[in-house]
Amino acid sequence: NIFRILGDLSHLASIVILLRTVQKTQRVDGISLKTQILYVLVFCTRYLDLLTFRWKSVYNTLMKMVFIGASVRVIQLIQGCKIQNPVAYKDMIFRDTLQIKYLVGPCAVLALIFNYKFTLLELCWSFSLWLESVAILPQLFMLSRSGKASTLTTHYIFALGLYRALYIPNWIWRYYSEDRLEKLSVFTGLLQTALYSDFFYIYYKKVVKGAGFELP
Amino acid sequence: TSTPLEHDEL
Repeated sequence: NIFRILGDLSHLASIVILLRTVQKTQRVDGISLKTQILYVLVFCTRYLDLLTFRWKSVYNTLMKMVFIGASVRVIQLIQGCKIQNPVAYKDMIFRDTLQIKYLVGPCAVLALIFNYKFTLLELCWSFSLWLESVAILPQLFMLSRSGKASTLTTHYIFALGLYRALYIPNWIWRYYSEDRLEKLSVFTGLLQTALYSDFFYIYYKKVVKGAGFELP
Repeated sequence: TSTPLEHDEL
C-alpha cells in the first residue's frame, strides 16, 4: 500500500541524504556516530531472515540489502572523515556522549520479554524493533545539547521520522484490509514516532517557516 | 486478528 511504499522511500531518502552530503562535504558535524552504529546493528539483527533464504519478494530482499549496505557505508564515510577532517571528527566524538549500553541493554531485556517465539531469529527481530525505536536518541541528545543543527542533520532526522510516521497509517490499513496486526511493530513504532514528535514540531516552526534551527 | 510470524515489513 501507498503508506508503506512512501515510508520505505523516505527511509531510503534519509540515508541517501546522509550518504551524499557526508561524501560530498567530508563533514560530520552534528551527526552522531553512535546513532549510525546502532542502525547497522538494527538492520543486521532485523534482516537475519535474509540468511534463511525464505525471501518474500525482490523488492523486500533488495531493500534489506540496500539498507544494510548503506548503513555500513555511512560508518565507513564517517571514519573516512577522521583522516580528512580530524578536527570536526574529534569534535563530533566529543559531543556524542550518550552511552550506547544504556540503550542496547534495556532493548535486549525487552526483546527477551516481548517476542512472538523464543528463537534466535525472533529474539533478534524483536531486539531490532526496540533498538530502532531508540536508536535516534544519541543524535537527538547531541542536538539538544548543542542547540544547533546543520540543515543536513535536520533533513535527515525529518526523513527518518517521516518514515516511521508513515508506517502508522500503513498498519491501520493492514489491520482493516488484511486483518493483520503486528503488535510489537506497532508499539515500538508509536514509541519511535513519539520520540520524534518534539523534533517535528521544532522542525516545522524553524525550518519550514524559515530561520535557523535552534532547540530551546 | 492474527499476529503473524512472517515479518514482511522493512
